[in-house]
Amino acid sequence: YLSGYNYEVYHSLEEIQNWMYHLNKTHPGLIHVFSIGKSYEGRPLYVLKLGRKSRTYKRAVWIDCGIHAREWISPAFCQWFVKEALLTYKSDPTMRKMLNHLYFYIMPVFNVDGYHFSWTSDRFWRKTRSRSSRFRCRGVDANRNWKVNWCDEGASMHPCDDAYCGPFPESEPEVKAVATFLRKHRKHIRAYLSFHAYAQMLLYPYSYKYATIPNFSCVESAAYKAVNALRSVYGVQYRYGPASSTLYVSSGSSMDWAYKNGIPYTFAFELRDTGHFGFLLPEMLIKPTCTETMLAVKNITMHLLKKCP
Amino acid sequence: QLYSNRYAGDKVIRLIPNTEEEANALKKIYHQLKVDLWQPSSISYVSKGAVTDVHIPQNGSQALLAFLQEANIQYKILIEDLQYTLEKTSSLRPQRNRR
Repeated sequence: YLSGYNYEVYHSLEEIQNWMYHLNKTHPGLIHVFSIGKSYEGRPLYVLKLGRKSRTYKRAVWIDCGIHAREWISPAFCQWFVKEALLTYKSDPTMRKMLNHLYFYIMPVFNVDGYHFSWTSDRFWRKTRSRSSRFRCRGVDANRNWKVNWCDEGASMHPCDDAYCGPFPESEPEVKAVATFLRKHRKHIRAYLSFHAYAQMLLYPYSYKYATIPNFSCVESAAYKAVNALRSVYGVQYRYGPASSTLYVSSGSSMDWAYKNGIPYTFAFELRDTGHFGFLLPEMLIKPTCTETMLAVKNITMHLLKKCP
Repeated sequence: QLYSNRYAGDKVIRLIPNTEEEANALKKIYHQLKVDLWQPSSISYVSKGAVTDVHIPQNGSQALLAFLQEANIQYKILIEDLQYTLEKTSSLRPQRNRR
């Protein structure tokens, strides 16, 4: 499935799940697939644990993709990351060090119901697919549903809005499942990375307020080096900075929640492009987008391993 | 045809309101026309100087464009026909696949 699976096309949810099942069987030394719960519509929420198996304590990095259904380049990157990790583990000293020293928890499709819906019905669907008996509109913005300044500025109380925060924090089973997992493992999760599209940005906390994080120095230098590394591949410029001032203020985001809950290094990527194709990034741009982003992620990981407390 | 051709004639338009008055006017019409905002994620973010990319269905695009012209709000059409772009980007696959 490394050479037979096409990482340069977008895959349906079923294809991605089959890919995970296969990797779980064929790479037992580096991959373990497990479910952390079920989506609103009853689909399993799969996570890949990637890294050399070790009895000794290892820290971890969490990576999630596909929080917003229509951002298809995001799950494509998660698959690319796993592929690159497996392909280069033996040949690339950096990747070997990463997988030997850390575990990576990769959630290729966070919003499984929304992703499936964007494949079958509405290509531009964003939210989850939960229903409420009180309202005619479905879905909650899974990046406004976290318990951090929940439903304040930058989120909407209206169920029909795309930035709807939900009836209460962690109302979405997908959010609840990931939050539960991260709470349980927060002592050894060192970094949280979340992938979205589109804007070409690398963001760090805070989203919900204009303020500087206590460990700004290490986070900012990691981001600075990462965007430089990214640009070195094809010359693509990414802006970086706190989400509130670089993008806009939004409350209830996963990145802010992870940071508030003790994960010291949290980032959100907004991948290509800046509007020419928007959510319709052509498949021929999957490879360059993922290649440059891969370098940025490796850069961040190594910086955090070597330079940050 | 992908998605039963439902996006035929839909457009994606980029606007950057120059004043708060323009931003407020855009928010109002976005609500009225029930647009799909690509950027930012919420109508509440629409403000002076902020880039907004809006996906407007075919039956609303004439009304929006007429409004923009009357209000003298600068705009750029990013995607002229969303269905066409959807079909085209789906066919832009790497050479290896075609072989």
